[in-house]
Amino acid sequence: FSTFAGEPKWTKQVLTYRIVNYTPDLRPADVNAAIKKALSVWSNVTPLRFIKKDRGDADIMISFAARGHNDFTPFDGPGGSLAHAFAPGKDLGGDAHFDEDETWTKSPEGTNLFYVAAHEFGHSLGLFHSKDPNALMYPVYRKFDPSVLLLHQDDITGIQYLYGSSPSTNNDQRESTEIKDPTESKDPALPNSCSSSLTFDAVTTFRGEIMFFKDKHIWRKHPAVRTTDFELISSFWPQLPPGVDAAYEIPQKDEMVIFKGNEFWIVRGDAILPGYPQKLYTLGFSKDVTKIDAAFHNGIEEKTYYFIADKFWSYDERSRSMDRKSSLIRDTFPGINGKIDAVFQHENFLYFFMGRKQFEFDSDKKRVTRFLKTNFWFPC
Amino acid sequence: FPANTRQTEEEDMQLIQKYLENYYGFKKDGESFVWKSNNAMTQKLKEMQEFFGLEVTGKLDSGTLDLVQKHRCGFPDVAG
Repeated sequence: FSTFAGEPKWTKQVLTYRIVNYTPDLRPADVNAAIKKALSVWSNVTPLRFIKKDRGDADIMISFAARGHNDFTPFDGPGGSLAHAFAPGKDLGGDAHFDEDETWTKSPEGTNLFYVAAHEFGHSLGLFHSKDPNALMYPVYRKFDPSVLLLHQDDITGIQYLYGSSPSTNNDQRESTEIKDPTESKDPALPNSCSSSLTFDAVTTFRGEIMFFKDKHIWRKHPAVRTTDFELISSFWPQLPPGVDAAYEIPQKDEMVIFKGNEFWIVRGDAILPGYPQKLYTLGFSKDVTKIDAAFHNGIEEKTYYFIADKFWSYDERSRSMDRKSSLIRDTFPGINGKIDAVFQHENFLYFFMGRKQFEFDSDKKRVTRFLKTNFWFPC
Repeated sequence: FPANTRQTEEEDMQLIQKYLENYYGFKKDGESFVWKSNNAMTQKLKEMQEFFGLEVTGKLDSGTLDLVQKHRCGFPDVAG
């Protein structure tokens, strides 16, 4: 295998893709299925996950075009060059273009879209061509044989060199426990995301998604996507106890901090950093503080806010110092009165969760702008 | 009559030149192409034959011609 010069790769694990237009050779549903399956070839062997977007920008923009198509690499008519894709990066980076002058099929006859797309997404993720004639990343198209495993060891070694392997056991768990929408699950023990009495233990952003913690589960929601993923916390971080108290993300460090009782862990991706858990007082709290209710990190102020009962402390990342004394929540966040369960920041708003209620707080206007249900973010 | 090989040779030449331009960063430098062991095109042809595990002859033999006709990914085989 080989990578592009400089080894460009995505620094996040959740990537978005969008099918910008469709070939008339296949039904749109067949194109969607082929593309989704081609991406899963790579997500099955890495921690990467792909989310389909139907509008706006996406990391991997997928399109069909003939001859010249505004990327200084025109196609050459039927045969010859079938498709091309660009190394990870912004704008054109990661995008995949398919030659409309080919006859795209979903069978071994003609040019099989799934097979070509799987190769091109190897480029979108950072793999260059392989010299191994059995590898998917070999540049020449061979008749597609659906009975043969698409990825050769050479491809797997290459992609895992860039992104590591999938948490395979967790992945199995994740497979078995990943329920698209718990409202469909019949297991009463599972929380129902559309219940009006839904409450959360903690909520935080996480690498572009929003994570809602509840008992031993999490919902993962990408703001631009309708659906949510429902998973066991242990499928990500087996060492973490269920029923966490609080969580927040420091995007600049690609870290998430998770609290339970008087301990906290720091995770990066699905790895817990070594040396954790640590005790709360190591953050600068007095020793009589035994737990916190909620927390969020303001990346602009570079301050982290910790909420306990009706008060809060803030930690200044620049001066690396914790407030000497607490402040009343309602003084700084008018309209937020009393103990909160969870809080997170999205764009310029804070979302405070108190029992079954959610308050949208405008950080500029310093006031509550909307009262929302706790399941506001879910497709109920 | 001996087949008019002149025409096909010309076509083959254009085919391989286009292939090496597209996938091996060959830049035609204006000189009319003559098979010399050290000229740019021969070097690029050897590079391609090496990548595909063909016999590295620097010549447009049948194995190389066959491969050049195959459908493939439009991305180069060597870093641009």
